[in-house]
This record gives sequence, C-alpha cells and structure tokens, in this order.
Amino acid sequence: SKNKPGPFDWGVHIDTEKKESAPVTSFKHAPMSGHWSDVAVGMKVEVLNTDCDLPSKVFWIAQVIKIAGYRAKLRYEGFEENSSLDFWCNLCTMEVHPVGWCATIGKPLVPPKTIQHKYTNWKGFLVKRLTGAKTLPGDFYTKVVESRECKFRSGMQLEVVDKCSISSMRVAVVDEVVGGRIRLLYRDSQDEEDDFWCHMASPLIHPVGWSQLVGHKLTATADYKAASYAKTISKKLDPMDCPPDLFRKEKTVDSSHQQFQVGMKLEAIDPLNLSTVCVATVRKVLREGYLMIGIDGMETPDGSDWFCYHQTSASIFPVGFCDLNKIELTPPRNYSAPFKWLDYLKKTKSQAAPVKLFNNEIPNHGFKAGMKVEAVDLMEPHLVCVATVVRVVGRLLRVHFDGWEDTYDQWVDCEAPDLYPVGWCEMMGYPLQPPLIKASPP
Amino acid sequence: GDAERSRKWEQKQVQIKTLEGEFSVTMWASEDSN
Repeated sequence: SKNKPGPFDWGVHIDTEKKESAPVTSFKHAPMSGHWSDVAVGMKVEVLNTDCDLPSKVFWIAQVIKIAGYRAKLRYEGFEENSSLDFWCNLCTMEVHPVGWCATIGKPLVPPKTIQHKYTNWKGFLVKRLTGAKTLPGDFYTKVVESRECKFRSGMQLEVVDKCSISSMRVAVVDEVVGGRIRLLYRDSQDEEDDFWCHMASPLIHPVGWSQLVGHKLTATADYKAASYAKTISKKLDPMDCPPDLFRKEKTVDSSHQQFQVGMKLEAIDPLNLSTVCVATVRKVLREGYLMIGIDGMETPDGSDWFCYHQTSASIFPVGFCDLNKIELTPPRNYSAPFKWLDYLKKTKSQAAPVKLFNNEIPNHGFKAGMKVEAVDLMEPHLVCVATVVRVVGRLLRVHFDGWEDTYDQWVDCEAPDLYPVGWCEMMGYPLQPPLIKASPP
Repeated sequence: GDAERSRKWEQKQVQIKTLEGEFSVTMWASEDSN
C-alpha cells in the first residue's frame, strides 16, 4: 500500500528517537567486540562518493561523526557543518575502507560535486585534514571476517532444551548457522519446520551425553541414551557430534561449601514469561552445579515446566532481590494475601537459599537505560528485533521491543548471547524485525 | 580470546592519490602491540 512504511533504517530511528546505542564492546560474544577500540568518532575513512556524475565508482574521504553499534554516521570531508549529505553505513561491511585504500588499488580520490569548487588546492586541504587524524587499521576487515567465524557446522549433533517441554532435553542437529546463531532441528521430529534458534554460546545447548552426565531428563531413543552414555565415559565422540569445547563453559562450583538444596526458595526469571521475576523453588539438584527450578504456583504436577538453571546463572536471585531493587515480584498464582517473603517461608515451611550461593558478580558491562540494541525475542527465537534497554539493575537488563506492549519486555543478563549491537543483522545478512507500527484508524 | 588482544594506536604513513597526484600523510591507526 502507498501508506506502507519503507524498509527500516536504524540511522533514521536513532536520529528520530535521539537515543544512544549500546557500544559493541558491551557484547562480549559479538564479532569485533575485542577490536572496537580501533574505531573512534572523528576518524577518517574512504567511502563511495555518491555525489558524483562520473560513470565509474569513485571514492572520497569521510569522517565518522556518530557511532551506533556497528553503524556510523559519516560526513564527506569538506562539508564542515553542512549535514545535508550525511549518511549511515555499517563499518563492518566492505563499503568502508581505511584511508589509503584507494591509492593501493590505483583509484584517485574525487571530491563530491557539491564542494568540488570550494577549494582549489585539494592536496593542501587533505594534508591538513588527514595529518594526525585517526583511520581504521589496514587489517580491520580481516578482523571482521575472523571474528565472525563459527565452528558449529551443519549436520552436527547436540542436545537442546525441548521447547515444548522445557524440563526435558532432546537431540537436535545443526541445520544452519548465521552469524553464530544456530538453527537446530529436533532429530525425532517429523516436522521439518519444527526448529529452534539459539546462539552458539546459549546455555540451552550442550554436547552429546550432557543430559545423562548431569542427570537431566532426556527425551531420546534407548539407543541414543546408551550410545551417548558410552561416549561420555570413553570420551570418544562420533565425527558428527559437536565437539564439547564449542559450548559455553559454566563456572566450576566449589562443592566443599554449602550447596543449593531441594525445597530452597529463591526468585527467578520465569522462563515462560521473561518479563516477570517470580517466587521459585529448587526442585532438583543435578550434578555439575545445575538446578531444576520450578515457578511457585505455576507448576504442572509432572514438573514438565521446571527449568534448568546453572547455580551461577544470572537469572536466579536470592529472596529479597526484587524488593531491594524495586522490581515487581510475581507471587505464586492464586496467592491471596499481599506477598511477604517471611510469611510465605513460614507458611511453606521452607528456607531461603543463602545469598552467598548466587552469582553476585556485576561486570562493568556499559549498558545504560535508553540504549538501543538488537534483541532476540526469546519466545520466538528466530526473531531478532529492534529493542531498547529500559532498565539496568546491576547485571540485569530489561529489554523492551520497540513499538510493542511492555508485557513483551524481557529480563536478560548483560552477558546474554541474545543481545547484539545495532547493525548486527545487517552485517550478518539476518532479517531484523522493525518496530511495530500501530495502524492508525481509517 | 578476541577480547584480550592488545592493541595500541600507532602512527603510520598513508598514501593518498588524487587527480592532482600522489602524496603521503601521517595518520594514527590501531595495531597489534606484539
């Protein structure tokens, strides 16, 4: 329709909302995170000169005037305060080059026609503007390519949470890998579209044999269970089993000290409603520091909605965490009285899990409320959406999906591999879900 | 490992080619320090 909005443009969105974007360095799992200090506002680059009538492609110097994730707003050199031809581009694509690149391929720099008569001595102008300025390192694009590498390959086998019964694991095969995100197909599923997307560093995936190693429920054939158990014992995997060193490593737990015990109460992000932090209970203690957690008042009699969190997970909190941080705590369903932990512990004859058992580390993550990100909708994990960090509580972030109701918000850890810098989708060729625009009444 | 690489800003000579001819300028770029 004529009224249909054009394709989503991050630059326009950021300029319109006048919001900052989270810096690439805040996303440790994201490509170039460790190299982003190579980039700075004010640096000069060589880019295509689009303000030119020549039949062949020519380039000109531009200055980075603003950075938003992987994207940068550029202004052609010589435009001074004139912002009329400012443009956004992705610094990690081959459209942007270090100064000096054109000379290496024998192409002369040609000034834009808007300013071509502004100066008569272009050499003098460029010497003055470029001397002492910063530019991208010569190996920048090589680093981009290297940092995008993912060792997961199509056909590899692993164990993943059953999206239909989250207390159980299933066997899956890697179908597709895009920018470190993996499309998995459940091996026992008849439906080829029955997929599950997650990042390669997701806590939801594990190597073959993991479920039996830690004592997690596994839905698989008897043959698989026997074979995977034997493989775990012998440490001899099949060629198509994902090598264990590709998976996220949880912190080792000192078992000589006090441990989580069945029945202990805590607060936890509801895995089936990520906008809420709920009253929860340790239902089972697995090996290697893993816990099965149930959300009080929501549990099915068979425990099929218990969820596995590692005890160092940043998604579980000690009793009183919400109160302390002014986060709404969701009480057990049908709990009639105003919820008070002391009364509840007394009523349920249970004890709170000791504070020292939780992950109390707060990294210097750099996220601030108002920052724009690209975030996975964890309820539909194939979708990466335009989003805003709306609250920061220590290491916990509340992510709001632009244009959507607050009920779709998600609490996520600052190191969650499901958050990406602005421009990640563009860089990876992955579709980005634009903000929801509510239809206006006719 | 990616996050632990050590980089520092170093001066480098950069070649510029324009329609009037070639010349070089001194610029700063981040490089591996080892």
